[in-house]
Amino acid sequence: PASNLGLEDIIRKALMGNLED
Amino acid sequence: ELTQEQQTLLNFIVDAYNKHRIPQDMAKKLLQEQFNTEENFILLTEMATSHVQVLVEFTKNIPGFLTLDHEDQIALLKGSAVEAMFLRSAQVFTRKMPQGHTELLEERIRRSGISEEFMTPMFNFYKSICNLQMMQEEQALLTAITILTPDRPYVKDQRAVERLQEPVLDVLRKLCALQHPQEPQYFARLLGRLTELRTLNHHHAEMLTSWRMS
Repeated sequence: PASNLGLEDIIRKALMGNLED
Repeated sequence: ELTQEQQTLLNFIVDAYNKHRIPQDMAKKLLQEQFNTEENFILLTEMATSHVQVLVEFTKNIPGFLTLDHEDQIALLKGSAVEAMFLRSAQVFTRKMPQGHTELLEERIRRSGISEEFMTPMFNFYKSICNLQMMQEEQALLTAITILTPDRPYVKDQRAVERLQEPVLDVLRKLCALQHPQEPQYFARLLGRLTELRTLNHHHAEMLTSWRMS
């Protein structure tokens, strides 16, 4: 789950992806 | 008055800020369900994750941000995430909410297991934001300014970040003068909250450690 990721991982994933899609 | 260019920048940032919010169903969970301490911890952690995702989506829409060096983008987001999160969550205590909701939320945070020494500065911050009675535009601009802080750790091209932050500061300064003509100190008071946020940010790592322990 996302809650197990570190802050940087969450940021990198969010920067790469597009949550709006 | 704001120039056309400044008005466009303002509209862009405010639209992005309003568009990217914590999903409603997650926000509702905070109010509707009862949790034991562990479940409460998990819920607040999920909220924090969602906050970061929302923050990144907002930040991608700040004009010029995606033109920065990719690693600098990450350094800025890492350095500001906690501050932006406190700023966004302070809104909860600023807005007029249905009766009892604010108390319920406060109770949930107070029972999260975070120790009192961290709780007090956090609620003091929420109170000081509440006292400012910020407009949505001011909140959005202040968040953008927080994110575009050039002196975060590991930022390589600080000058490029400054070039993005300065026009946003100018818009906020003008907006404050326009919206609070009777309060010449209002802009300075807003910037003062940024200092307070930095202090909260410094305490945050320590706070998380003590929270996990308890």
